[in-house]
Amino acid sequence: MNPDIRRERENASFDVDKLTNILNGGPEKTKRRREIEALVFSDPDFREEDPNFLSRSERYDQAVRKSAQMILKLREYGIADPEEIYFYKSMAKGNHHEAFGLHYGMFIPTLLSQCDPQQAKKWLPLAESFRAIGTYAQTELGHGTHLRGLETTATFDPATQEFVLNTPTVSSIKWWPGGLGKTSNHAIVIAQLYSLGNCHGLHAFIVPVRDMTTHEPMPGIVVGDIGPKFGFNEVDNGFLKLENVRIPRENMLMKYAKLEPDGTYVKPPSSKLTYGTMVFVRSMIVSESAQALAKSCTIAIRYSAVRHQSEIQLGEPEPQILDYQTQQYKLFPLLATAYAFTFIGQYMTQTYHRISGDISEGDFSELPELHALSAGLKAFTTWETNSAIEVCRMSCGGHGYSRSSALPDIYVEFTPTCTYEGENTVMMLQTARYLVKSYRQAEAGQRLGGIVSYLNESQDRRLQPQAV
Amino acid sequence: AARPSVVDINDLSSLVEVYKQRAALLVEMAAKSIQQELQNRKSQEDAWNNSAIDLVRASDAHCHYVVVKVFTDKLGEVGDTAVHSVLSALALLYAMHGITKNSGDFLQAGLLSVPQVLQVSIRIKELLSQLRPNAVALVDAFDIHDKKLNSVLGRYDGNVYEQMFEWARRSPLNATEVHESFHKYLKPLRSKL
Repeated sequence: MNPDIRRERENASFDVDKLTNILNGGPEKTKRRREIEALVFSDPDFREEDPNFLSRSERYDQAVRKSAQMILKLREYGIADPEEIYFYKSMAKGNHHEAFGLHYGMFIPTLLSQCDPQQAKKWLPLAESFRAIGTYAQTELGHGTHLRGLETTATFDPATQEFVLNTPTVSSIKWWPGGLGKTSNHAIVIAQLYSLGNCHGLHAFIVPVRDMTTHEPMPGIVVGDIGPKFGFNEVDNGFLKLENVRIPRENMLMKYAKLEPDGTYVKPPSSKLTYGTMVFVRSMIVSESAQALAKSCTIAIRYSAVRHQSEIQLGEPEPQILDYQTQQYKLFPLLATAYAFTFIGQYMTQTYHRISGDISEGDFSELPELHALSAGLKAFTTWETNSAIEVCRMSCGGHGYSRSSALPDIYVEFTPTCTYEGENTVMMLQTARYLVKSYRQAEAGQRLGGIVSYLNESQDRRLQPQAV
Repeated sequence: AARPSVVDINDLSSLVEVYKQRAALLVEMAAKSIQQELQNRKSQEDAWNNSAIDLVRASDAHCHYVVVKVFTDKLGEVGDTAVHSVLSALALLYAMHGITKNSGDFLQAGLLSVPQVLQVSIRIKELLSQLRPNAVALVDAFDIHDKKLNSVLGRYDGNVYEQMFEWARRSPLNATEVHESFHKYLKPLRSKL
């Protein structure tokens, strides 16, 4: 071990394992996480060529191989707990993304939450056995966070009991979904539902995009990879053009909204139901911010402990760059931020699980606050982390520019979090809408609950007689 | 806005309080901006759009307050004194750094005085020195395995330069001592000059 870094560890004033246990949520969690990670890094099947030395196609190929192996290994080890799956996968993926990411992250969860019993009986076994490999196609070439602007149409034809799906304009071509380009043979397509001449807004439809045997595109489907990106080299983000594609009526996900055979539309019981998924995904992104910043700080601070440069005392040996106040001022506030975001990530996950329980009892009262907070924190933490990773990279000097530092990879794989799952400015304005609404309620004398109750306090303070 | 009676900048709960008041004031400013626009006979939508900068700032301040508060609350769960001490220093640094980065808000709202903000800057330097001996241990605590970090610079054993040289030797460009482009282009070029 490098003597500098050995000495750093010997000088620590606290027990590192104790702090690791706090970060992991207890010693048992730490032990289990390490066990699961060891399953991966001791497994020769996951030995790989450094992606930085591969072409795009070779990277995608290696990613599909690793994804396929993960599926088999997870079953083999009987790992089913979502958190443990996350530990296993993040170890196997390293700093890169998974080719089957959306199949797990969106396709299966949407089937679980939006299929009626018959649909679930048909589709879940297909999805879990990977005969149906799916993605989630919502965003369009010309439309993103503003869902009401989506143009893809699904028009019901009572005569044939089918929907006819179209992307009627260039701007309506589905664009970005991970795994859509080359991997998936099905997509959950979000489209405007038209029936009997009426538009009933956005609904989800299962659309076969490739033949399940030959993997060839289906009739009326134009599908492919959108080309190289800043990062996400392992993922075939794709485009999907629909030209009068017909699917049976049973392919509209009907757990909530329904369409009768005669074309009559039955509204879902509550429009809030899709919020739950959004809140969950955004809470996960908050934890991702913490993880990316923790990695970046680990790299920059360890490197700053072994790198010697210039001089502080004339004629003395070159000091560790970590001894320069400017280097500390760059990195230590970011280290503090990594801890802050780890704890807020834990808070969001705990709050989500707590309120999910309420929601399943039909109590939606805290959902608006959680929805507003998760949107705001997703934006707040990803913006901060995005610029923080760049500071870490710069603080490593020229070597930070080398792919061997992993900092360029961490940056390009993380930065999309500022855009996907809701563009950050839009997220901040969503939070603001809730804050202004709460402010006005407080102004009208209403007592507020939850984390915005402080808006009452400022009202109260204004009403108190001021000392003269 | 009424300034909190006493702000002890070394007291985290006091700092949480000023973050809270900053959030409340920015939310109020945004709401008043919308109100003002409406009074200027703007539509609700235009009033909202013309206040968007204030609205984003209000959300940002709200989120900042929540993060500082949750970090502070977390300390209450930490039993080990040595760990509590180092985490407290980190929490103070996080809160104080946020104040210096957004000092305009705190000063404009009268939540802190100029001398207090200067005091915060001095206190940050002290915290940097205080944290310096524990910096490596604090990142070790994240417990990110080398295989997951996949970084030559951030290796646990610190043997950066040896490994960096090994990594470079494996670059595909080094598969042959003489790259094929030499025979394909450079040699013919010379023969033509």
